Amino acid sequence: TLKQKSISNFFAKT
Amino acid sequence: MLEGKFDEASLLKKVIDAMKDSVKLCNFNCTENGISVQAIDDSRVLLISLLIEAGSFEDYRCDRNIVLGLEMESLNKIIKNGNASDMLTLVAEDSPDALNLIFEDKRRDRIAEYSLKLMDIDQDFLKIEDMKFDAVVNMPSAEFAKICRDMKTLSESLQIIITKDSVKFNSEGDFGSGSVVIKSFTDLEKTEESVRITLEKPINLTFGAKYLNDIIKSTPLASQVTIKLCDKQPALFEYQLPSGYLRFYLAPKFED
Repeated sequence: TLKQKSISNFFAKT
Repeated sequence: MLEGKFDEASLLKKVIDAMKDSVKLCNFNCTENGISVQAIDDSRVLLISLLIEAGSFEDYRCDRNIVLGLEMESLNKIIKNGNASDMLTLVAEDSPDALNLIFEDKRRDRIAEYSLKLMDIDQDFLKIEDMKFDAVVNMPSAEFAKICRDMKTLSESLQIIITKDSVKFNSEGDFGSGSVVIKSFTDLEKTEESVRITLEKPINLTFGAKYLNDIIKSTPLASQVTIKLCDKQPALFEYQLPSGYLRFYLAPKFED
């Protein structure tokens, strides 16, 4: 099954 | 002080309409170059990046950087009170507690002025590096909107599969399935009707249909949408403004 990823997984906080 | 005059309120009306269902609170960062926003939806799946460059305004000045913390629903209520063809001027002091919006009709015999209270909004700011994409699709925004709406009737997920010269939108639902295939196409007379596919690697990605149906609320902003995709990376959906853009970064669904 596919899981919805969070956008925060891909971009670092500044 | 910020003073930005749009020749027509319609641009900001469309921008706010495109964003308001995805994000509730936004910091509008005003600099001498224009106004920018980065906002993430509550479920942290969709990131919105807006840039309205000074060139999108008839007149624009911003002496010092100003952050306007705005509640989108309240802003939308005020924006809706102005006519699309009105000139719209945004005014804020250097340390503002309110944003003033002035609507003037073109004959200048009617001026409506509103003041919107500002909020202190504490938001994460994500750093978006220059991303590398394996596929880029330019297509009519209205056609993309129809596909997203149609496919959502079948499933909460939409699969985008790109091979050499075609894009397949595929939806597998409980009661049935559906797909739409579009191919590269050049319309020399109506270039906005063209479909262009630039592919380095084939793509097979799945996205939440709900988010795509939020993104397509931007359709009135531009006749074309640019979709940039890379395996297991957020997709970028971009609508060009006269000077600037409204971008959506959407996290995909995939197996761990």
